[in-house]
Amino acid sequence: FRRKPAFDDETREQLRETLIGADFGTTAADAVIEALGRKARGVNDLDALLAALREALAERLAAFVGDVDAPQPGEVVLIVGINGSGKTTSVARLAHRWKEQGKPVVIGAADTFRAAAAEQLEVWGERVGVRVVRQKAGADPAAVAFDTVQAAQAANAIALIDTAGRIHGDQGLMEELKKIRRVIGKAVEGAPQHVWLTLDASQGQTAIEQARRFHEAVGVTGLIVNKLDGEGMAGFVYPITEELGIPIIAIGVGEGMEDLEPFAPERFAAQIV
Amino acid sequence: FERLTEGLTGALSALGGRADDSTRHAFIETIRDRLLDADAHPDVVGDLIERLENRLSRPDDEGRPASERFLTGLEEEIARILGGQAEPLRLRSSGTSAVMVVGLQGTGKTTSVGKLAQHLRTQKKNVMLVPLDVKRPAAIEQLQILGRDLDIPVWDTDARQKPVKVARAALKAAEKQKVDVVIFDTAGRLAIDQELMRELTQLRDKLRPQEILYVMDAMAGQTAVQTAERFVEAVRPSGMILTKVDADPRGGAVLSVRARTGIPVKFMGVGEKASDFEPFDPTRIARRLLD
Ligand SMILES: Nc1nc2c(ncn2[C@@H]2O[C@H](COP(=O)(O)OP(=O)(O)OP(=O)(O)O)[C@@H](O)[C@H]2O)c(=O)[nH]1
Ligand SMILES: Nc1nc2c(ncn2[C@@H]2O[C@H](COP(=O)(O)OP(=O)(O)OP(=O)(O)O)[C@@H](O)[C@H]2O)c(=O)[nH]1
Ligand SMILES: [Mg+2]
Ligand SMILES: [Mg+2]
Repeated sequence: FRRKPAFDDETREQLRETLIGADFGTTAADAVIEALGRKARGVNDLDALLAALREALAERLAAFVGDVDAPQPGEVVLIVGINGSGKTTSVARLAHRWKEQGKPVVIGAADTFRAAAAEQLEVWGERVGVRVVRQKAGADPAAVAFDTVQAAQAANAIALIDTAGRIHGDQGLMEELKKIRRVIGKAVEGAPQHVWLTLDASQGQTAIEQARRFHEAVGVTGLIVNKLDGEGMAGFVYPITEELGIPIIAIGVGEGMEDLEPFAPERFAAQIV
Repeated sequence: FERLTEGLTGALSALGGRADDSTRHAFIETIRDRLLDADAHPDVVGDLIERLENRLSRPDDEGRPASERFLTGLEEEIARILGGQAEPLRLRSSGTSAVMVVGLQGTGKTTSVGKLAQHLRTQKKNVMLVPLDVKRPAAIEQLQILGRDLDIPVWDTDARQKPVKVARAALKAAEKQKVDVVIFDTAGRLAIDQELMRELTQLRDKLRPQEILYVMDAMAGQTAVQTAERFVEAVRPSGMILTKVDADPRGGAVLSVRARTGIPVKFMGVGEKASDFEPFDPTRIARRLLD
């Protein structure tokens, strides 16, 4: 005996299209539709279903709202992620936000590899009005991280450390990141208290593997989804939060220092549906 | 293409390898989902499957099972979409050629400009780089450092000037200096930013480049096609550089963009160094697509 499906084929297809088009992936899309089917059985009016879907997504993501203002003076925030996902710009935005809140911040330019990475951060530091700790190109990133934490401790500030972009499958670079984390831990017990992974909203299912690998390497405590002012809808946060339980801290919605918003589930869901 | 078949043989054996309608339907749906999860666009996947079903409806004189014919057909269709050998750059046989590099934020344009410069230099071309990203902090510096590392001249762009003005001055100078190829690095921009897309069109009109390269991250998702189409509307790129292929993504986005826009993929970035640059290898992507 096979129970009659909750939606007719055409309705189901339209819901699936919406979710897959938003980069949910087929497994997550089907799971969401299944859950919706149990709640909205027999409803076949597409508009009503889409509204119910939006609500269900917002509700589900509400369980994964992180706190962008959690970091306290004396704590360390490490920003990690693949190449070009918006780490450096996120550091600028976070530093700006916390400085406006009266929290002292010291930025660490621990990307010692990419051309003009430290310079990029220095320009931001100047615009935001926050000190940037750096060394010359090619220096040991862990050493920069260490210096930054020391400087932040002395100033009772938040140490906000930018790292180089790296591919999640690159063993050597993931080892380097583990070392940076270890060295920070040696400078201050329990640090880094916050390890935030930046994700590019325009990417596809690879985001899930990124989250897994970075999490397994250094323990990710929050996600920052950037470039949500673009066309990408970052539906992959659904399978990521489902599997790893990591909260979403904030979103990037532009290239300026003000373009950071705390994660708001309703708005996020409204972009998708 | 052996690995392609291996990946799907699993799906096949799980379905008992029978040839009846419901098994065939389940098999096709498995492939559809596999490709969607590889970031391929549903319209492209739909077309692909439709073409394969048409192939299957024709009789097979070798008497092979439908599933095997389907898989072989799939490999062939993917290879056909991705194109055979990488197409060469369109450069002038004499005089200065202009190459313009465009794309979304963070896709690897500036890094790729350095890589392309190195590649052209090994072909004995005399190259000049022109930074046109006057907005991103230290973007000009980034390209200057890359140029310096490669010992390739970089135009001294003034960040306070408009990109179109800088570009014209640089191109004039390059022509005077008999530079073979001038590569223009533009700022990353959203495809939906009308003003910035207009700027790109204006730049193209002023430079009349021989080659406009669309730089796309190989990890792009379902919005890759609509994004690429907007770049096509603005400047009709003549080629693509696919970056971060070393992240080993399934590659559905490049399959889809190639299928829908027809833009040939000329090069792929396989790492961060200037030497991590290769002519596009369609088999590498094809293999990963059906993993
Ligand atoms: N539109 C938009 N662009 C963004 C956003 N966040 C970052 N960018 C842009 O994306 C590009 C890359 O940003 P970066 O901050 O340099 O990225 P990154 O992760 O530090 O890059 P690497 O250090 O090279 O790995 C820049 O052009 C940024 O301006 C965003 O939320 N919206
Ligand atoms: N692993 C890997 N990283 C790459 C590749 N191409 C570029 N990158 C890295 O991606 C990041 C972004 O590269 P950029 O060249 O700054 O990107 P962009 O498109 O110029 O960025 P905007 O100018 O801000 O739009 C850097 O960390 C590069 O080193 C590649 O093929 N593989
Ligand atoms: Mg950076
Ligand atoms: Mg650039």
